[in-house]
Amino acid sequence: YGLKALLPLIRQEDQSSEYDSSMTLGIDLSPVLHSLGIHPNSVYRRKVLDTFQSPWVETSRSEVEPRFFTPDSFKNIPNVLQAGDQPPSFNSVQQDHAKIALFQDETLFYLFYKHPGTVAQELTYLELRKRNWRYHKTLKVWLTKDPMMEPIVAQDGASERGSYVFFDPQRWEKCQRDFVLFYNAIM
Amino acid sequence: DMPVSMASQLESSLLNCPDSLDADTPHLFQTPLSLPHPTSIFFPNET
Amino acid sequence: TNKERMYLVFTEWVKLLQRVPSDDVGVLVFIRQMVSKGVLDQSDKLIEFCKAAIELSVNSFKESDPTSEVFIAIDAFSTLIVKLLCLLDFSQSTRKEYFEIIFSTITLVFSEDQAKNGNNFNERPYFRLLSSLLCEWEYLRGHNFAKIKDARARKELKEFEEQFFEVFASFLHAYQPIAFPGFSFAWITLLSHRMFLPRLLRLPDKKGWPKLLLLFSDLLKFMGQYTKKSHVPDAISVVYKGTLRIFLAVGNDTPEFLVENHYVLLNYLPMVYMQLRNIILAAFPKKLSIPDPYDPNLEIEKTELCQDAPLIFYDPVQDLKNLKKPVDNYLRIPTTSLMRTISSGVYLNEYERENGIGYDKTAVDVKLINAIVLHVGIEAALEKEKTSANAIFNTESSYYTILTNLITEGTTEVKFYVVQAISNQLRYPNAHTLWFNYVLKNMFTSNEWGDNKAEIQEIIIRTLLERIITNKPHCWGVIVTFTDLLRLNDESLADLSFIKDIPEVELIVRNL
Repeated sequence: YGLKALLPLIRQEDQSSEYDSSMTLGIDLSPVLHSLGIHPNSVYRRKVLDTFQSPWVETSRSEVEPRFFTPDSFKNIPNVLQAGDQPPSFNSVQQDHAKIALFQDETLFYLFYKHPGTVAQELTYLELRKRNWRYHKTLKVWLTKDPMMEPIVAQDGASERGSYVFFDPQRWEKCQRDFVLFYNAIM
Repeated sequence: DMPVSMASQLESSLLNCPDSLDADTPHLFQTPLSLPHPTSIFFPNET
Repeated sequence: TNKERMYLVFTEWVKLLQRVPSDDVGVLVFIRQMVSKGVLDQSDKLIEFCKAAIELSVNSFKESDPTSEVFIAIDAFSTLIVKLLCLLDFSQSTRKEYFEIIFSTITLVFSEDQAKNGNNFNERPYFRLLSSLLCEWEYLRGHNFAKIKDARARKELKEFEEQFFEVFASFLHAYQPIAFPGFSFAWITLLSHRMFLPRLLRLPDKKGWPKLLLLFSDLLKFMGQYTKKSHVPDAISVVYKGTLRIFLAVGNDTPEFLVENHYVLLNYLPMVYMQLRNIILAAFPKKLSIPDPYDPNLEIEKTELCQDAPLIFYDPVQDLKNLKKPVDNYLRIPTTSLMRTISSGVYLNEYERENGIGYDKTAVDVKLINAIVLHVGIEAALEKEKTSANAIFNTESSYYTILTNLITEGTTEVKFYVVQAISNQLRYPNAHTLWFNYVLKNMFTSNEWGDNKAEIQEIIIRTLLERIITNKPHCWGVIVTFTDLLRLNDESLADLSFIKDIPEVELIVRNL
């Protein structure tokens, strides 16, 4: 019960003999806290249990839908999307396709990034192309020509240099960039 | 000591450990727009 | 057969839910027909139908192509349960009984499956069933049951909510890892489920806490039972890692749960998990901003926060067993005969295995010692409120002497556990931390121990040091107390023989 009992813990080299030090002395918790979304020094302490994906990092492969409530006023909105005084209903691809054309760019980008692998992603892709946006395969972002400037096509005709407007999904805003665009990189 | 049968059951539980996809909210009814669709491999496949 | 007819009805239910949203009128009509046409009109029919539905759902999971939607039938069943709890008329039986019948049926199928399949049992479908049940309940109860238009039904459901989680937690307790090892990882994931753990933590008046304590103790007991110091089975170390993250998340969201339940949690936490112990003991109420324990000008006696006693959710007096009266009488009127009763009452009849640092078994009732020490601390803080500070901050007071007598008359093991129990109270600045800091400092410098002095001092240093050499977090009260001991002017710690004997320890003490 005295200090000698602590020796195996203190002497790191032969820790394997007596105790599993990761459970006794423990570990540096900062990576664990970070994986939980806990930042001890930040003033604002965000609750993490409401979006807790799993007890283990390895099984926390995707975000999980947290508890939320959709007020009625968000659901049955009449007189929008040319639905007349009925709230719009989304129950057939043909009708829905027409409605998609009524959405503003940001809404299309939202549907494209939020619902991967769905009909919505495909339809928004088609609609954005119609609006002269092009999807960059490697950058995985949408871009369109800056109307103010005509790009200069390269000699070999495989690319052009000019000023483009990108939609940045991380910052959720459009930003202008000078850029060399290779035609085979977009779709 | 942990009985052998218990240890192997614990092992199989570890192998089948549920992940966050198993814990996600169920969505039985899919509107046509949210139905799965083979989109381009270049598109982002995680929200 | 009847079972096949049940399969058919359930299959129709699954298809319906894929075609219309769950709050579509067609869903209500289907349920009404299930009742009116005798599928769900009586308990035995309900049991038969649920059994069929679960078996069909679990089989469909096992037979589906893993990349497809393997949980459709299971999710449909959890939707049905919540719909029934919401829509049926419960004038004859209560929602709680109805829910328990359904849950019992799930348990029947679940345990038969485990028994039949042994190692090939797959926990995932049952996990999904319970997880979706929580999600469906959350969907129904959203925004205080705003979806329920009928005022009476809404009122009943609000009242039922606590019972919903009570029943859920009771069955989760039944599924604990020691009982169903093949369900262990699903069980831990359910315990920490985003629609369960935060709900139970935040039910009004802490109504969810007793169940949570029960479940956390199930988890800690399971880990404790199978944690060998030298060899920890891989699965147990994965359990430990998950438990660590859960406790960190609880400590972040609702530290008050750890603050007010440290006594119960530590009763089940194996002593080798020193960092997990620090995580529990280092928690402090969210609204407090505590002074820097390393501040050289800090004096615990002058720390304002140390006037208030910490909240203790579970009163240790319940665990004093037949020592309650002798202890309370001693605190009022200390006599040697009472003390003898207490000192001789802390031993076990036979050894118990105890995974400790430096020992493997114990002949002492550790829980009882923890209860006595904390109870004395609680009473001391109350006494200070009632009478005055020096009624307890003096080495003649019965609150102090009960502890020193326990140490004097006890074996080395008793000395060790009393000092450990005292150190468990050295937490964030509060009245208990202040008083136990006083107790430990006076014990360390006291000359009443005779030739026991060195042994007691060494146990005190060991107990504090093991909490400081552990990775963060460290307890505010432990740092302050150890600093006080380091500052003792009459004797420098590093010169004490039992420290000089161990160069590594001497080095640490000198650095500190």
